[in-house]
Amino acid sequence: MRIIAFANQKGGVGKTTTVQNVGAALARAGRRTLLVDLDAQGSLTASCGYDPDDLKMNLYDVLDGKASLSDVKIEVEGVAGLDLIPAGMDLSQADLAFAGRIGRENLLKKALGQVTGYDFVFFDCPPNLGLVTVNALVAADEIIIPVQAEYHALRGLELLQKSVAMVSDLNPALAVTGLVVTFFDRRKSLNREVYNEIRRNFPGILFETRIRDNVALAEAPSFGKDILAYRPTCAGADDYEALAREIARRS
Amino acid sequence: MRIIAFANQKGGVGKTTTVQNVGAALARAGRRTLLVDLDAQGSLTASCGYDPDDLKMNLYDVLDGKASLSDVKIEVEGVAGLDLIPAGMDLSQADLAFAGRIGRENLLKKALGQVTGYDFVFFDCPPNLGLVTVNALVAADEIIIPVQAEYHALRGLELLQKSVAMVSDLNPALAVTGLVVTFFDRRKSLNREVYNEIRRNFPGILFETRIRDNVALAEAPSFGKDILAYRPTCAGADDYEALAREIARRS
Ligand SMILES: Nc1ncnc2c1ncn2[C@@H]1O[C@H](COP(=O)(O)OP(=O)(O)OP(=O)(O)O)[C@@H](O)[C@H]1O
Ligand SMILES: Nc1ncnc2c1ncn2[C@@H]1O[C@H](COP(=O)(O)OP(=O)(O)OP(=O)(O)O)[C@@H](O)[C@H]1O
Ligand SMILES: [Mg+2]
Ligand SMILES: [Mg+2]
Repeated sequence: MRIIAFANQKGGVGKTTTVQNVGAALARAGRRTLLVDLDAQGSLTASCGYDPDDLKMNLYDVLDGKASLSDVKIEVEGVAGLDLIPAGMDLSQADLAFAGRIGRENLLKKALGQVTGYDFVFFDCPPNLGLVTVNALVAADEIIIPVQAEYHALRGLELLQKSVAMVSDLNPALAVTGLVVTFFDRRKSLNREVYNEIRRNFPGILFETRIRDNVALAEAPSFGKDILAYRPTCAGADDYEALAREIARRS
Repeated sequence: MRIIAFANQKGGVGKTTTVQNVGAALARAGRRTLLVDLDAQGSLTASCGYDPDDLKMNLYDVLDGKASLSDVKIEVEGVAGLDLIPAGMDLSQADLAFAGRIGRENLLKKALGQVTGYDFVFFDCPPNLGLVTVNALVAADEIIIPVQAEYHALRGLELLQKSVAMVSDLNPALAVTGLVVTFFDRRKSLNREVYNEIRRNFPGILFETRIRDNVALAEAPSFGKDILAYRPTCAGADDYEALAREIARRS
C-alpha cells in the first residue's frame, strides 16, 4: 500500500485535479485506490460528485476519534475500485480544535492503521501548512508536489521543503517522490523558462509527464466526473493517464 | 482610511496580484496606500521586490507584540506613496503560536490602531480561514473577493460567506464591497457561463471590471514589479487601473 500526499501550500496549482485524475486512472487500470479529501473547501469531494453539506460525517469526525475511515468512506459512483473519504467545512477549525490534543500530528496516521486492501492511498492537501497538512505528511510515505511553471509557485517550493524537513522528526521515512508541472502551455515563454529552472534545480525528481493547460480539466469537476469519464480523448486525459503510469512505475 | 481585506480561501485566484496592482495604481494616482502581506509564502513581499528571508522582522513580530507596524514597514521602491508590511515564513505557525492568547483575533486590529496617514490599507490574505485571515477580517471594514470564473472558485464563495458571517460577532461592520472576476478569457465558454452565474447569484456586488487572463501579470512578479511598471500598455495594466478607479468610487 503506497500512501502519497499531494501537497503544495501555494494555492491553485492543481493538487485536487491531480489527485482525482491520477486516482481515477489507476482505479481504471485495476489498482484499488483510496482518495482522502483534507481540504475544508471539499473540492475533491465535489469533483467526485458529492456535496459535502449533504454528508452527515466526514474526515473531521475521523480525526476527532468519533468515526473510523470505513464509517465515512464513499464508493465513487461510476469508477470501480475508487473510494473517497469526504471533507467537510469543519476541517477549517481543525487547527484550533486539535491544537492541545496529545498526538495531534498523528490523528490521521492512527486512523489509517486499520485500513487494508488498497494499492494506493492519496491525500489531497489544502493550500496551507497547518495541522491537517502536517497530519498528512506524518501519515504518508511519499509526497508528490504539483507545481505551476510560474514565479510564485517556484518560490513556494523552498517553503515546502522547509516544512517537509520540519516533519522529518515525526516521519523520517517521508520522501519526495516527484514534482509534476501543471498548467503547462509551451507557447508561453514564462512556462518554458520556469520549467527549465525546475529541471535544473530538481534533477531526477521532476516527472517526465507535464500536465498541459486544458480547459476540459476545469469543466469536468462541475459534472462531478474525472477527466477520463468526461472527455477521454483530450490532452488532460492523455497527460493524467501518462502520469498515473509513471507514478505506478516509480515506487 | 479605508481598510480592505482581499480574501478567498480558494487558492490561486489572484488575491496577491490584485492587491499589488490595485495598490500600485492607487498610489500612482496620489492615494497613500499600505499593503499588508499576511501569507507565510510572502508572495506579495516577493512581488514587490523583497526577499522575505532577508528581512529581520515582519508581520509576525507585530502580531506577537514585539514590533509596531511602522518598525517593519518598507517603502516600496519606485512607487511613491506605496508602503509594504512584509510577511515571513513564521506566519505559518501563527495558528498554533497564538491559539491560547487573549484577544487572539484582535492582534492586527490593535496594531493598526496606531497607523495614520493612509487613504487605503489592503490585506493580502493567505488561501485559508485560519487565525491570520480571521485577524484580517476583524481589522477590516470591507472585503473584496477575487474569484476565478471556474467551478471550484464558485463553490468556495459559499464557505467564505459562512466565515464572514462567523466573524460578524467580532466585527459587525464588515461588509462585502465586491467580487472581482480574474483570469477571464471570453473565448472559454466555462468562463462566460460561470461569470453569468456569479452575476445572477451576486447582483449589485460584482465589479464591472473583469481582469483578463494575461501572461504579463504572471511575468511581472519575477522582476519585483507591479504591472504598470513592467508593461504599462498590456491588458492587465488597463484592467487593474480600471478596477482601482472602480474601487475608489465605490466607498
Ligand atoms: N491542467 C489544467 N488546465 C486547466 N485548468 C486546470 C488544470 N488543472 C486544474 N485546472 C483548474 O484550475 C483550478 C485550480 O485547480 P485545483 O483546484 O485542482 O488546484 P488546487 O491546487 O487543488 O487548489 P487549492 O490550492 O485551492 O486546493 C480548478 O478550477 C481546476 O479545474
Ligand atoms: N489575470 C491573470 N492572468 C494571468 N496570470 C495571472 C493573473 N492573475 C494572476 N496570475 C498568475 O497566476 C498565479 C496565481 O495568482 P496569485 O498568486 O495572485 O493568486 P493568489 O490567490 O494570491 O494565490 P494564493 O492562494 O497561493 O495566495 C500567479 O503566478 C500569478 O502571477
Ligand atoms: Mg485543492
Ligand atoms: Mg496570494
